[in-house]
Amino acid sequence: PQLQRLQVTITLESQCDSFPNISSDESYSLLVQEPVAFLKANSVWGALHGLETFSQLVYQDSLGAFTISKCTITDSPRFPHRGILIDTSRHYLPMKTILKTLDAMAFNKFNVLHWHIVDDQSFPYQSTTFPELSNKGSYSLSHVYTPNDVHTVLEYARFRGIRVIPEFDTPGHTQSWGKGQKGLLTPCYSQRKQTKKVGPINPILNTTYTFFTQFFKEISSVFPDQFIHLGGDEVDFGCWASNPNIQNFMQKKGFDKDFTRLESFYIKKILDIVKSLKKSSIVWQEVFDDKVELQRDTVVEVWKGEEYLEKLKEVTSSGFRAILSAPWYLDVISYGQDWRNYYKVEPLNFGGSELEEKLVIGGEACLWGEYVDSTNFTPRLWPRASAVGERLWSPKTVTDLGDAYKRLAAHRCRMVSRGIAAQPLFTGYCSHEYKM
Amino acid sequence: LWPYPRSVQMSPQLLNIAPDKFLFVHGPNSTADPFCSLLQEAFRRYYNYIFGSYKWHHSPANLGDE
Repeated sequence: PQLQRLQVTITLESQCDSFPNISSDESYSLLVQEPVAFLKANSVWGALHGLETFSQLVYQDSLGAFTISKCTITDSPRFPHRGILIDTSRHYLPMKTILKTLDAMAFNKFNVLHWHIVDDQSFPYQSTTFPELSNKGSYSLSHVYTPNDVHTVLEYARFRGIRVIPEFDTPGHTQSWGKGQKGLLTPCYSQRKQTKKVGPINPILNTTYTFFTQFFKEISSVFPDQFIHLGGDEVDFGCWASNPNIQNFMQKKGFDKDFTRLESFYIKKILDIVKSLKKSSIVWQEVFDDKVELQRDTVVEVWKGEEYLEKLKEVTSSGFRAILSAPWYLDVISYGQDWRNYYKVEPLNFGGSELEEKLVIGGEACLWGEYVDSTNFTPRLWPRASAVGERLWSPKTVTDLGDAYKRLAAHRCRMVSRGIAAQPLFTGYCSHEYKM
Repeated sequence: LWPYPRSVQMSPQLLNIAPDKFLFVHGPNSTADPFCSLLQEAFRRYYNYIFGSYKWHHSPANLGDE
């Protein structure tokens, strides 16, 4: 018996020309029988996942003949937000690396590229409104993402059903911004004298907010996704505390030397700017911890420490949506099969109500870039992120580590055969080994 | 399969696939335009993923007008 065709039918609005979003229907069904197999999906986003599954069903027997088992599959994701964080500031990642990552994400049914595009170390995003930001803030003039590069990433991702959410982290993590935008960062003082050092964004100047209104206007038109990640993590208050103008401002506002209140003042203004552009915000958990007045549609990303389940409970019981990344910092490495630890995480084990569980919209595997560039990026990410991918896609009951090992070892070889330099899980071989 | 789907029913019956004859086609009632470049490109991509090694050893396969 022969399989001659795969007939693909989109049953509702195809959305062929649109971008995926948080509410996209990614479900599909697959019926493999002779002579025609049927793939049905409500939108193209489900069809893309169905094609990936279909491709995984086909294998070559010992004589090299292509074979598939008759089967019926119905499928849909457990969580709508399944992300990979890449960091292009600590090291510049070439376009080829980013596009390969999007390929691998599609193989694992991830649907969000969280692009932590700038940070203290470099500002590779080439802004059309403020070109000096990357002219002065990038590692070099060739270590930038031009508008054309960004467009390429957006379209390459769309063709794989992947959303691109940019992160412009402020008020901390902004040293590179100061090089191309004078007056944006806070001057630091020592013994009442101004030093050459600068700290976080200067929150007390009107010019700061004029700048960010223009900047985020550009970002909201360049990136089509509904969400912009605004960061808000790890703000060092030392420089703010040293600055007499900030001290006066704090006194006038009655902040009583509580710099979390100054940070909240700043973040609230940035959130309002983004809201005025009809976009929604994602923030790191400190913004929630510091009791910033958040809009109801703000999403809180939980990233800190071991007590992430308690934090998920806290965030969702306050009525906010949450994304979990704390247990999935893949830049932290160790000897052995650490993918098992990522796989064993259960994001909903926080004793939440049904409503609170629904507010956990998914999670992200994060590969921060301090010790990662294009030489080691892909093997460090894959297949370790695949474990996170299955946790976020498959039913809660899929937890058998022995079965997962066998499937993941095969999946890793499949990624290798498709040109992804995924590292091995353990000893063994692939029928098609990686070719440099 | 990875990630594992919500529901899978496998049969022991096997089907052969001839790479040079196999086609991805749009269903007659599909709401997707046959020229939907997102799907057309996905068909091309997945043909290569599935039969890449075949193509390597044989002449390029026919994707078909459909």
